[in-house]
Parts: sequence; structure tokens; C-alpha cells
Amino acid sequence: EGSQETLDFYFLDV
Amino acid sequence: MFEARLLQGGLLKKVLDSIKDIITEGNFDCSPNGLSLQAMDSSHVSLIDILLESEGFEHYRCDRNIPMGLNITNLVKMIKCAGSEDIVTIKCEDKPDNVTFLFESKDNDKISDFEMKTMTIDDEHLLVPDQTYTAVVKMPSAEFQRLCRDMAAIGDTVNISVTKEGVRFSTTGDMGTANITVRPNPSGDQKEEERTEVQITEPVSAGFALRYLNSFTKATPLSPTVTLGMVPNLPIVVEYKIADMGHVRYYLAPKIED
Repeated sequence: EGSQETLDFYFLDV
Repeated sequence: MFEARLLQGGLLKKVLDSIKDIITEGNFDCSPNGLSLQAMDSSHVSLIDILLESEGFEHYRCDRNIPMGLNITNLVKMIKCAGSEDIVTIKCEDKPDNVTFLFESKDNDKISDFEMKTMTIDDEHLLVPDQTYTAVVKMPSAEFQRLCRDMAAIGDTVNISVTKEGVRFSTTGDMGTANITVRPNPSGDQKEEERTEVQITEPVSAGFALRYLNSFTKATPLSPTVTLGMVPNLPIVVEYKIADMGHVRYYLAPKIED
């Protein structure tokens, strides 16, 4: 199944 | 002052229908070159990116960038009052407390106007980088919608694997497994929009939640084709172009093998 990533890692402009 | 007049009001309904299951509110950014929206769903797993360029409007005036925070659920209720042939005009002041929507029927025998309060939505600071995709698949949007629906009957996650031979969608569930391979058919005598095309610089394979892909296919009425963009270990982009107007793009984070 694998675990679901979020987009924060890719798109959040911190 | 912002004022935009759209001859095909039905288009706005289709755009709103394509996002209403994913976000409940959003900041529409009104700028001189168009109306755009970028927003993530509450779980931050998917992101919507809408662009309606000013050229697509019959009349478009925007003196300065205006964030127009709106409740999508209410917007959908309000736009349902418009006929799909109506001309829709959106108007608001520079620091808008409310937005006016004007619906004019085609033969101009019925004019309705609705005023909606705006809301202050503090957006996360999103930055969606321009990405060159190592695998790009263009296919009929109805076929992609059918495929996602069929796969979701069998499993929750679909693995999408793109090679130069084609695209293989695989899923596994309690009842078993399903694999669907879609091959490019450039030679076929089909119309442009019925063809599947694969451009690939590097094979890619990743797993995605079908629940999200199925909600993305609500945009199917906007475009006869859909384009998937993939890069190893990055979110997938699912793009529905809106002819002469812009696009609705969805980004979805991959599922990582534990």
C-alpha cells in the first residue's frame, strides 16, 4: 500500500 | 476595480464543479493577466492550480492585484442559478468586502445579479516550481476517467508506470489485481484528441491514491484530453487545458513504499 506523502515537502515555500 | 465578462458562463460552472470536492474555500488572485487560484485540500495531499487568462474574457479590467477570498461551496450554489448559456460578469472593488456576479441570459431577456461576501483566507505560501517532466502522457480524458473509476473498484492505490511502450496502470485489492496498459497510437487515423501520446526521457513508476485521481477527473467536461506529467519521486501533475482560456491542474503527492 505504501504511506501517503503530503505536498508540503515539495511545495511549501517556508 | 476588477471586472471580467465571460461569454461562456457554463465554463465557470465546469471549473467550479472540478474543484468543489477538493477545497471548500480559496483565494482567487485577480491580476491584470488573469484570474488564478492555487489551493491545497485540507490534508495537503493534493493541490489545485487554476488559470483563466484575461484574453479568454470578452471584457477584462483589473487595476491591481486583488485577492478575492471566496467560499467555494457557496459559489457553486450561486453559480447554479446561472444558465449554462448565460454571460457571466464578475465585479469587485479593490479592497472587496463583496463580489457581484451578473448573469445575462443569451437573448437578454433575464438579468440576475448576486452579491457574495468575500472572506479573508490566509494562504499557505505555496510555490509550485516549473517542472520539466521526464514522462508526459496525453490521452483522452474520458478514457482516463473510466480507467480511474474501474481501478478504484479493485484497489485504493494505482501504480502508474510509463515506458516508451506505453502507460501501465496497476492496482491490487482484496479481490485481486488489475492491470491496464494504454499504448500510444500515433499512426491511428483517430482525431488528435482521441490519440494517446507518450513523451519520455526516463521511465518512471509511482503509486498514487485513486480517491484523489477520481476527484480530479471531475474536470473531464473541461477538455477532451488530459495530460499526466511525472518525474521520479515528485508529485504527479494532471492537467486539463481549457481551450483559449487556461487550465485546471491538479498535483498529487506520491505514495511511498514503506
